[in-house]
Parts: sequence; C-alpha cells; structure tokens
Amino acid sequence: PHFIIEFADQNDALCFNINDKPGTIFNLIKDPLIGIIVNGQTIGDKKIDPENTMNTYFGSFGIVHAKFGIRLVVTTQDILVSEKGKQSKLFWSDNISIKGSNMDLHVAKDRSLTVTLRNSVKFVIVLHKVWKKHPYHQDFLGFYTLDSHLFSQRVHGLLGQFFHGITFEVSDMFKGKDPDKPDATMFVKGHNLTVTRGWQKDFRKDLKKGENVPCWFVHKNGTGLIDGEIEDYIVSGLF
Amino acid sequence: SVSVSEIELQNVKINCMVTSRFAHTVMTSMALNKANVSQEVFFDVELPKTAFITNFSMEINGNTYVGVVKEKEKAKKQYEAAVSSGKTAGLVKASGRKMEKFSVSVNIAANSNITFTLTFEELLQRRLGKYELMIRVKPKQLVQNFEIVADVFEPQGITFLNAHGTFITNELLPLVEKTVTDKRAHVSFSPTLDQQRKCPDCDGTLIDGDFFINYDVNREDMFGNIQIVNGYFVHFFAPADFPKLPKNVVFVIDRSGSMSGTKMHQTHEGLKTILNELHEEDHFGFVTFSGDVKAWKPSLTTATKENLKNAEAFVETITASGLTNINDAVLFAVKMLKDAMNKKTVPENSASMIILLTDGNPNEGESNIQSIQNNVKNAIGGEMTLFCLGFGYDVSYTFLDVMAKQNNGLARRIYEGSDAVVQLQGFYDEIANVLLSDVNFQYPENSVNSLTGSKFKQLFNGSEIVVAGRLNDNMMNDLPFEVTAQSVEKDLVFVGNATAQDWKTIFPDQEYIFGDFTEHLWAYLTIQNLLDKIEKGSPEEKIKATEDALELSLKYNFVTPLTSMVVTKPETEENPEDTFIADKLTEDQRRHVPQAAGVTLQRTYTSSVTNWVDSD
Repeated sequence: PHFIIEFADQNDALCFNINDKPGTIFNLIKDPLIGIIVNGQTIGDKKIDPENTMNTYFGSFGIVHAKFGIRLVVTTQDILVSEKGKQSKLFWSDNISIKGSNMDLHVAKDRSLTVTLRNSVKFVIVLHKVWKKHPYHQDFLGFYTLDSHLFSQRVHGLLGQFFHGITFEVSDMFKGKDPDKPDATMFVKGHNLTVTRGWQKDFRKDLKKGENVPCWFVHKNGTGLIDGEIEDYIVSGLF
Repeated sequence: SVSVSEIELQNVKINCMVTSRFAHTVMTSMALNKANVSQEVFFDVELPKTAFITNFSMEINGNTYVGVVKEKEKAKKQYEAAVSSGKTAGLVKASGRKMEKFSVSVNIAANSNITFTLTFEELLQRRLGKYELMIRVKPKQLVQNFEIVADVFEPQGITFLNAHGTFITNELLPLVEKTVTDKRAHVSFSPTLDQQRKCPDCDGTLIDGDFFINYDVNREDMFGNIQIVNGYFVHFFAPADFPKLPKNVVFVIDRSGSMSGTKMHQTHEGLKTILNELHEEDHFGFVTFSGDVKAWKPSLTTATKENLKNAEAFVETITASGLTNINDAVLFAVKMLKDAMNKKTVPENSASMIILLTDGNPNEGESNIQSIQNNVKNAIGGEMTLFCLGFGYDVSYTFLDVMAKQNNGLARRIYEGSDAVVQLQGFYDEIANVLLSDVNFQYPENSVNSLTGSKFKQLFNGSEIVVAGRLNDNMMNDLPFEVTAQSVEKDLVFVGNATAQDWKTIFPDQEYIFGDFTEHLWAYLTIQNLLDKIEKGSPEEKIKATEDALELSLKYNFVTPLTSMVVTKPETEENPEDTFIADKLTEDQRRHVPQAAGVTLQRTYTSSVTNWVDSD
C-alpha cells in the first residue's frame, strides 16, 4: 500500500510504500490513552501481472474503540459493526446513515464509509471496486484520516506516529534516475535520506481518477521516516 | 540493427503480442563490446508509421536508462540550450513508405554489454480481407541468438494465418514455425548462426528484409464483435456477404507539366487497369486539369464495354503541360456527380466518389489551400467521398490529406517507382468496393462516454470499422447497441446486446494476454481521431483536440506528434550529460529537441498533518 502524509499548510506531502506478503496485518493507529486501534490486513492481486511485480493493498480494516466498546470490521464485501455486544452488518450496496451516541456511520453506496467517533477521530474508508472479471486485480480499500487532532501524544502506528507533525528538511535537489522525478536529500528523525519527488493519488473526491498529490517519496518501506522497521508494526490479528 | 566492428551481437529478440488486432511489439538487442577501447554502438529499428512508441530503455552494466514521454513543447523548452549547441539529435527518421526509423547510439566501455529494448503499439488495419503485422529486420551481422516470436490472440477465431519474409529462402523456410488453433496462433523464426550465413565461410547475413504475418478472423455475426473489458469496449464491424454498392466515380487527373514523362505514363497504365475493373452498373467520368479544366464527357457514363474501350483510348491522349488548377477541377467533378444524382441517372443506393490524382501544389485559379479546402467541402456537402492520391515527393500531401478527411475519404501517397501502377491499382482495390454506406453506431448515451468516431460514410469490402469507448460504469458487463447502414437493396438496422467475455475461458492456459489492451486500443484510436480533428477541425476544436490528445498521449506513454520521448544517455568524460529525443514525425515536420538543467531547493517543514493510506 501507499502511505501519504500530507502537510496541508505547506501544500506538500511525504509518501512511502509498505510492501510485504499478502495477508500481513499492520497496525496503522494505536492510541492507548483514548483506547483506539486501527489495523489493516493486506491482500495481493489475483495473479501477478507479467509486466509488474506483486502489489499489495488493504483488503480489510479492524477498528476498536475500547472505551466505547466499539468494534468495526470493514472488508471489501461488507461492514460489521459491534457496539457493546450488539452486532449489525452493513453492505457497500447500501446508502445509509446511522447516528449513535458514540459513533456516526455513513455508507455512500459502493463508494465510502465515513466513521465519526465522538470526541476522538473521524475517518473515511474508500472502496475501490475493480471489474469482477479483471484477471489480476481485485477490490481493495483505502483509509483516510479526516480529523486527528484529538489523539493523545502517545498515538503511534504507521499513520499515527505522524498525527502530531514531524520536522523534516529537504535540500540539495539533484537529478534522479527518472528525469521527471528529481531526487533530494531529506533530513528527518536524525537520518539523511535520499528521497524522490513524485506523486500519489487522493481518491476521496474522484474515486476513479483520483487527484495527484505531489510528495517526497521515501524509499525502502519508509526506512528512516517511520520509527523502527516495518516488522515492528506487524500484528497477529485485526483486533 | 546494432552494428560496429568488434561489437558482438549476442541477442536479437522480437516479441509481438497481438490481441484483438492490437499489436504490442518489444524489440530487444543485446551487444557486447569485445574491443579494449570504448566504442559507439548503434541501435536502429524500423517501426510502422502507424505505431506509437511506448517505451525505450538501455541497460548498460546493470544500470537502466529509461526514456520518458513528455509534452513536446515542454521538452523543447527544457532542452532549448542543448538544441542550440547542437548536442541533441532526432531519434526518429522517416524511412520509406510504411516505416519510420528509431535510431540511437551510445558509447560503451571496453568489454561491456548493452541491452536496448524498444516497445511500440499499433492497431492492425484490415485491408483487402486481412490484417498484416510487418516486422523489419536488418541486423547487419550474424546474431548469436536471433528470434522472432509472435502470438496472436483473437477471440473471434482465426480463419487463416500466413507467415513469410522477403528474406526467407528455401533453406530458411522450414524454420518458420506456425501453430494455429482456433483462437490463437504462435509463429516463431529462430535461425542459428550458421543458418543466418549467406555462404558457409562468410560473415554476411541472410536476415535482411521484412517479415510478414497476415491473418483474418471469423465473422459469424452480422453486427460484428464487441469486446468489453474493464470499463472499456471495442466494436469490430466488418460484416461479410453484402453485395457491392454500384459506384459513381469521377477521376480528376492532373496533367500539369510536372506530370510529364514517367508519371504520366504510369497514370495511363494505372487508369487503364482500373477501368478494367469497373462493373456495368457503375458510372464514371474523367476530368483532367492543368491551368484549365476539361472533361472527357460533360456527364457520367455507364461502364459498358464500349464506353470503357473509348475511355481507355481517351486516357492515352492525356498529355502533360501547364499549371495546376485543383480547385476548379474538383468543383467541376462535384457538379458532374451532383447533376447525375439530381437527374437520377445513377442508382439511388450507390456510392459517389471523386478520385483526385495530382503531383503538385495549386498555382492557377484559387491557389490558397484553405480556400480550396473550404470550397470543396462546401460543394460536396457530405454527399460524396473524396479520395486523394499524391504522386511523388513534391506534392503538398498534408493539403490533400486534410481535404480528403474533410470529405470522409482518405489520401495516399503514391511513391515514384517502377511499382507506381501497382500502388494506384492497390489503392483503388481498397476503396472501389463499397458494401455499405452511412454506417452509424449507437450506444445508450447514459452507458458510454468518450466514444471514438462512430459515423462512417462507407464500409469497404475487405476492411473493418472499429469503434471504441468507455463505459460509464466500469462494472458493466452488458452493452446494448444499434448499427444502421445503407446497403444496395435496403436500409439495415442491427440491434443487439453485447456481453463481456471471460478471458480465462477463452484463453484458459494463458496468463491474461497483455494487461489492459482494450483500454490501450481505445486510447490509441482516440488519439488518432483527435489528431485528425487537429488537422481538419475549427480553431476551437483544434485547441480542445490538442489538449485532449496530449493528455492521453502522456497518460498512456505514447510518442505521438504532440509528445517526445527523452532518453538520457549515460555520462561519459566527453559527454557529461547527453540526452536524445524520440519524436513522432508528421508528414510535414521533423522536430529536434532538448537537454536539462539542475535546480537546488531547500525547505524545512514542521507542521500538523493529515494523512492517509491507499492503493491505486
């Protein structure tokens, strides 16, 4: 999957890819103080396109709000909601809004799920539907944090560690392998990294084409940008 | 080809994958510099003019240098300095009638090897009942491993497939292996080093010429074949077994001074052959022009044996001298055809056409090219088709091409040479037999968008109409359609509903053929349509068409007349930075381009963030 960290004020962004075996579950957000966990499990292509390498995507997300007793399992097929022991199932083919005391859900048919957890977080999960007969690709999900300012200072995870900002410095732009994508040196978290100017897509507004988001790409699974290594973020289950 | 002394050509592989007429060709050459000094290695490839380059790379000692497709103007600006200092050169050159040449050279160190890979794509056109894939091979020296491999996948089923080459001798013939099984075909040709030799003890190679694969597909359905793949569709329409429409044809022949000699002799011969192929139900006329305009007869004549004999005698009397008045000649021909239609001296369901043969630019009467195009377009008013034959190299081909396209026809260059008569006849064979006229394709407006051209003045025997588009919902697996056309006897309406096929079922043991070929086919056709529109549209249409064609060319990495492929060569002491450009040539122009400059940047950010994770 692609990870994008956007700095709206500066109109700039950082990005990196995380590649591992399909089926791996990564912790994206973990805030022990407010009791929120977001984990995502990857899927691969149906088969490998001979012209490309195996890509992985998020196929399901598990979201827990321990204090509210909320659990959500979002897959490309359906959305399982569990609140204080009560369970319900929503389908992507629904167009539905549910307002609860601690959580609001809105499913835009075959498009997105917006989740608002009272006084903590708001995020959107986007459904990327792929042609059923496509020989390689299958449906996958995207996760977008819309409001993260209420997370505690202890929030971590592949995304969570960036919620309270980071300091980085980009200098010495030089010609990279691709003439359209110059390289530069980035100083971040005490490391000097070679980064490449590129772009990734934000699919929230335009689900088909997406909008290009220019970003500084950090190579090798975000090494140097993320705390530790990707193995540190692998968990054994969605919850 | 890769050549130069002490360069060993180790590998040449040409791999073609054709899926539903869309051909994806990858040419790979690997060479080793066996010398103790660095040497320049040349990589020359001839590819069809109708193809778009999509990729080029050079791998030198494990480092890969990849070509990047950029907007032509942007690339030009960026590399302006280098152009002025003469550091760059065009990579693509015109090369003969059907091909253009991609050519790059690079300096490689002693005992190093290099691999060039060029990829291009094209939609094979059906002509006279067959598709033709042409591969030009000129390795210039013996190759350790030489291989041509082609795989053809046609969901409609293959009726026949032939593979042959201009260089294939009786000894090499058994090496052309061909397997055809219903929907797929595999062709390979892989001579050993010894089999490539011109003679047992010499280094000359027999492999020098063109390799052709010709084939056709089944046409069981009258309404054609529609393929739906991942939100895109393509409709192939070439119904068989329709009687030919009678035709009304006026030949407008240039007899200006420049046509004298061989050209006029070849025109005589060509016309006589063509006359022999007219049928009794056809009507025809001759208008000849230099500074003035003359008609053989004031009105159209039926193609009786006697009239044809008289016409042949007339053709012999056409002699060349004087200036060139294209405007009045074509308008005269239009009037002849219109008179015949108004007086109903020609059948109601018949195809009316003008075939203009000229070798020069208008210099008598109306000589402003745009005014002539406007006059002709207004006079024709969509009621007949104009075909233009440009004879030789001095002709203003673009003028003829635009004028023909504006009137639903097409232009062809006739190359001066001993086979000019054959070229004239070949062109006539392609267009002479009209099966259907006013062929219109309709799909539900709320289901499709970005449709390529869907209205065609005529369908020629042995050709094929291709329409492609995007589906509003890429989950769609069904598409209703309607095709209307006029045949000799009646108005036809084909109505149907196409369903997406399961490629895994059609080609079970095949990994999905090549990715999103239907989407590429749509993009290729759309760009071709837009390039036509740039030539013949109104100023507003031109601007929009240019923007759209550029966007698609960049998106699909096609080197079209609007884009350039920038190839950065490895740095050497002599050339610290060297960049080359591959352009798509238009008839009128060749472009030369650019070289880059560095920029430095320093920024520091500390900020709150919004972030996300997604995959595309």
